[in-house]
Amino acid sequence: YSTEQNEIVDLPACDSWNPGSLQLVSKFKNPSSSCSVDVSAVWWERAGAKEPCIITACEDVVSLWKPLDTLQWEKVHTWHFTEVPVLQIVPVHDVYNLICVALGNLEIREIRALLCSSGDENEKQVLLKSGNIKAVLGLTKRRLVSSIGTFCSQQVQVLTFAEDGGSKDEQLLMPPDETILTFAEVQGMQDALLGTTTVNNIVIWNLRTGQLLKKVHIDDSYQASICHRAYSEMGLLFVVLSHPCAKESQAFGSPMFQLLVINPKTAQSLGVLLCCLPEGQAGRFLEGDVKDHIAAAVLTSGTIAVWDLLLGHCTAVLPPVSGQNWSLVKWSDTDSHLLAGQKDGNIFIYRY
Amino acid sequence: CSTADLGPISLNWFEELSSEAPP
Repeated sequence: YSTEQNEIVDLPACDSWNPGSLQLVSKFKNPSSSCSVDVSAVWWERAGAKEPCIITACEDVVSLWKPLDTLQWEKVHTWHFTEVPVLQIVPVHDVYNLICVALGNLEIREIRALLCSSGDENEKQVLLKSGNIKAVLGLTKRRLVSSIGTFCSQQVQVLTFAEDGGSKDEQLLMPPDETILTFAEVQGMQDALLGTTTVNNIVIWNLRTGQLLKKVHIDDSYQASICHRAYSEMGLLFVVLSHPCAKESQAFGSPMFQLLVINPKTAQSLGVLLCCLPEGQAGRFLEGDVKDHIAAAVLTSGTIAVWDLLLGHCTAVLPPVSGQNWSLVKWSDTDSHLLAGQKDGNIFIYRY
Repeated sequence: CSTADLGPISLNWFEELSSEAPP
């Protein structure tokens, strides 16, 4: 960041965040012997009623938990994985009773759909993709985008599920000739898709036609940026990035999230906000999630921190609970709750 | 820095880029 940009970065004073803005709603433990890797909230239909359920993923098992009246959770389905470990849950929006998972060792090798057969409620898994998968994201309108391969041999595919999660349709997007790191949908523009690449470009596609519309080179200060969320407003694109590989700087400490504004017509961009840790907090970005204008990150210190991107500062800090570091953080898609997980399978649900 | 540095802005950027980009 240049000196001019320093002036618009809002570093909060120590007392400007409120730890009380996160209230514990419920918690449960997934008694798996393997390491907990992801958590997500999904709508699931049982006996004709749609319920907000929690999906937990350990390396060798994925479980679906349904809510009971007493703020407790009951495990209702499990899918087992004996050959390739689970890396992440990939929620697909607007389709009920289906969740996707990415499997692999460090890099994604398979994407599978997890579902239940309607007659006997038995758990099933279907292999959707296999290969050298670099990025995957579930989109609105029952779509799943993935990129397979690198550089010139890359294929970018959009798979559309039927309403019942069954038969599907596939479309190719024009590859950008540079390896894709992450995808992000543009909120409110269901035909626009963004991707970040290994050479610090943000690429923009038209999902309806498969066209590659623009490449936007962003600041080289941070490599391997992850795009979490994008919004289009008044002819500009607002993009929320995180920088897991960023080095600490004296001026800002470790940057956690950055809000960029892009003019898609001219491919010019500008940093408008850099979210850093409040005074007294240490650590680097481990993983994070953004919902609307609220961003949450797990730090290497084992703490979770939350930023309001409209206010421009950190609003809550959640230190490790019961002496155990946090390792997962996700916003719920079914309500305004924050899901926080620990490696041993403990899941805590907070109201923000 | 201001949005003036970003050049001319178009509210219909998505449609315009789609009509300009190769099919």
